[in-house]
Amino acid sequence: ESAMVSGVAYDKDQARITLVEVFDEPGVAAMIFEPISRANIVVDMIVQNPSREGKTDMTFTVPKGNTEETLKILKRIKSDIGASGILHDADVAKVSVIGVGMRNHSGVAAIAFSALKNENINIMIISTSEIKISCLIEEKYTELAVRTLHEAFGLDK
Amino acid sequence: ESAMVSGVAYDKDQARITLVEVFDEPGVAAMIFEPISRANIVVDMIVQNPSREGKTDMTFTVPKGNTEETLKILKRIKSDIGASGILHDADVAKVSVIGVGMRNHSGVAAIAFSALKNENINIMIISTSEIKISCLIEEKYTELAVRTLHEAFGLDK
Ligand SMILES: C[C@@H](O)[C@H](N)C(=O)O
Ligand SMILES: C[C@@H](O)[C@H](N)C(=O)O
Repeated sequence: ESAMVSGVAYDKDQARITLVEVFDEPGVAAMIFEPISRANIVVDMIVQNPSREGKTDMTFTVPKGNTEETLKILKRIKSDIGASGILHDADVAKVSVIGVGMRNHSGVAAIAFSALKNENINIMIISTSEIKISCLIEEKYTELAVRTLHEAFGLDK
Repeated sequence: ESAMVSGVAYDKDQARITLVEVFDEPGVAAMIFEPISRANIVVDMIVQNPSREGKTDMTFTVPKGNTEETLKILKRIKSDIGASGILHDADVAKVSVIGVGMRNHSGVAAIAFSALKNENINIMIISTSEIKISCLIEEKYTELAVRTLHEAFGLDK
């Protein structure tokens, strides 16, 4: 399993924005990202879980410097998308485990998540793709997380 | 923006599993994926949003044929992770928009999400990486979603 992982990356220039309990109807996601795209704000992670009782949270990350501008845009559309709140947190960083052919995430995920647990680092957001497992954690733990993930996958030899 | 997109992919062999309101404490994610990895179940998407009041939903996808086995594993750990419920849905498919250098997701996301809205296709889950924006939708809309995404990014020429 760990042979599949080729590196660990991090990005401290992320701020997390969460739209709380938006309507789960076609068009809501477009209403959120169209004005953000028009403002040329670079969005990195977008994470949405299935809704319960017709509402769901939508979370995404932007560069820390774009937080205020993004919040201004979202306040204008808040009632259209039915959001009960807009939360944000700039004390975050993204750490990612990278590997080619990671089709089976569960093995790599289990190693990565328990490495973070061993250092008592809480995972706020998880998002995966074929080549990467990304976690948003508290920014102060970035270096510790990168070191412990390197060790967990034997990359520090 | 659309020049960045090189293709659209889909995978109908996905079933969605959601653990409702797990404890948001270090170690919970490891407790979920360690037994799943030991059972050699291939996990594709893993999606988790930040918690509210110390609890959050954790969603992931497995091949449709592994749904029962996965649910059996989760029932054994349900109380350890504090889950108030375990939901699953096999009537789903993953559609993804693929492009290199997609660092700025908001533009591509805005086009993809409005293409799905125009066909009244609801997005259940969203997960992104540098090269891909993936959405889980109802399985019956797979071909319609792929066609409309092709058109939206001018890939059908
Ligand atoms: C919440 C949002 O993703 C909604 N389901 C949509 O399709 O736009
Ligand atoms: C919910 C889960 O991700 C938890 N925060 C953990 O770190 O394991």
